[in-house]
Amino acid sequence: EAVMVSGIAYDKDQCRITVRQVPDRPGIAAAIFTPLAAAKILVDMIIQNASLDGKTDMTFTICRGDLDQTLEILEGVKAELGAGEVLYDTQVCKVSAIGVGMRNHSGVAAKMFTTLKKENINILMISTSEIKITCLIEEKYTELAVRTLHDVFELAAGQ
Amino acid sequence: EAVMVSGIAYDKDQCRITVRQVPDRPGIAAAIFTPLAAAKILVDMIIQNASLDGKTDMTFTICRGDLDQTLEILEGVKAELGAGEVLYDTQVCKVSAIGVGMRNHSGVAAKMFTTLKKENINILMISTSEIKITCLIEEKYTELAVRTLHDVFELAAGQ
Ligand SMILES: C[C@@H](O)[C@H](N)C(=O)O
Ligand SMILES: C[C@@H](O)[C@H](N)C(=O)O
Repeated sequence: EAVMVSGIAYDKDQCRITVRQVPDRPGIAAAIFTPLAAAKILVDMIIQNASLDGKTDMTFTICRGDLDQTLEILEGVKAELGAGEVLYDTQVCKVSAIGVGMRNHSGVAAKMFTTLKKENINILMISTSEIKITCLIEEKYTELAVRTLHDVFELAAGQ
Repeated sequence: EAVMVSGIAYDKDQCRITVRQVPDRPGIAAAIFTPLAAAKILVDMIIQNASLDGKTDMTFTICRGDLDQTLEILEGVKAELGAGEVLYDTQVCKVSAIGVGMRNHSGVAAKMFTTLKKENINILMISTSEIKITCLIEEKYTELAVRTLHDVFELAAGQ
């Protein structure tokens, strides 16, 4: 019943890439990630929301060291996909509340989002699973976000 | 090194809700999920992609039984948020490839997306973590998706 948050994790070596306005039809996700996998680029978060009007944005995060190669691969793919521009943001950090049994995690999610709001930290992206609620935020707020989340979830530093 | 997919999970009791065009400023995510948590609505996936022009879509999945109450709560919030319409889709299914060590999961993701493409199954939403690559698809393709993913990842039925 009680959902326990057991730690706060963060990763500053993240770069967000968004392939804008990809057609929402079978094969597009495969066309983007097959060449990245072939180049052994470590893709971390992948987020794609539901489309409207047959187009959606495909976003994923990579390590900053892979940015140039990733952009080069995507330039090649984008024309063939009929996608719009490829945007990227290197000043981001991934912050996650980790727990177990977070299947009913709406309370934990609400608490995490409220904590960030109180510090005026904008949430750029959200992705959740049963063990993690992950927010992408601007890198400059990393220390503030991690410290206040530790306090709110009553965790010792380093958890 | 080798990323092992240990199972394919699926959940047909899913309903996708999208709050369209929410302002991308601190407090919005908190304003949506706090009342849902207070009503004890079990929120499963939460997906929010990066915004353009200061607006983004907030999508999450719930059990179908919670649809009416969720829509009612969101109607109350949407005006205060300045959000656009609330859309929903009850004919969806969440299919996930589960593994360990999927930090380098771009190969597994590419393989999953390619498998769905070959069956002409459109991927409506994507969300990933180190242990899961999750795709939302139309419910009618559930059996086909689960069976072909088992084959491609060489899993026994029931894994
Ligand atoms: C947008 C992308 O996910 C597309 N729907 C596909 O199936 O590949
Ligand atoms: C869109 C929503 O995530 C908003 N950026 C917030 O911080 O609440």
